[in-house]
Amino acid sequence: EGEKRAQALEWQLDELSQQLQQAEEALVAKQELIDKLKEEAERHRAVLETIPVLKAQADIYKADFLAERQAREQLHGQREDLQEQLVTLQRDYEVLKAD
Amino acid sequence: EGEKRAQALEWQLDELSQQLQQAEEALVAKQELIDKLKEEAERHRAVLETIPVLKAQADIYKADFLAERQAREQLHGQREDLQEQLVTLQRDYEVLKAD
Amino acid sequence: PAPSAWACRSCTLLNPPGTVLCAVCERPRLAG
Repeated sequence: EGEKRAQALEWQLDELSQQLQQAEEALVAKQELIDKLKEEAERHRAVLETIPVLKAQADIYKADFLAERQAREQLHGQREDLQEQLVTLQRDYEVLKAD
Repeated sequence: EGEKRAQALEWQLDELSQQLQQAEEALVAKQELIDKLKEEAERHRAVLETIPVLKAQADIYKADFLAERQAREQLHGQREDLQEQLVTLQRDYEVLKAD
Repeated sequence: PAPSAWACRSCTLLNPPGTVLCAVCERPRLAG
């Protein structure tokens, strides 16, 4: 009887040893996956840190663009005024010359 | 004899069952960490996708800024020329008037 | 008790007794 029970237990022990072996191999594989995911997260964090810099750069270029455009519009107005003054003076000059 | 062996095997079986239980619980913990890291990687990927857009935006503002600056410099030159022409004509006009 | 077949809680695959990870989604037997 005892021998039979011992046989059955031995068989179960084998089963359990295999299962434990599987579980330990699975733990190693899961840990490798965790290490890989952590490395990827590290790489991502480094790239994500460049986002505020890119946003600041875009904002600076936008501000410079708007300032330049305002200055250009101002210059455009001044040039128009000078153009008009020149035409008027040109006409007065011609009239005076004719006189 | 058989009974004694069965006892010893039973004891080993308990041992192994506990080890297997611990290994499977450790697997659960690692799986939860993997799930968390995968979610974080997904979130990071979504944010990383905005980087090319930000770069393109900065490039567009830079190009617009350079174009505006070139136009402003051109206008600045034209305004200087008109200013000079006006001064010259002003002087000729005065001379003619005096005559 | 002899180990029995188990259904994965994530993909519901019925896995054979004595395995610790789901054969399809590789999630542990006890994982939620």
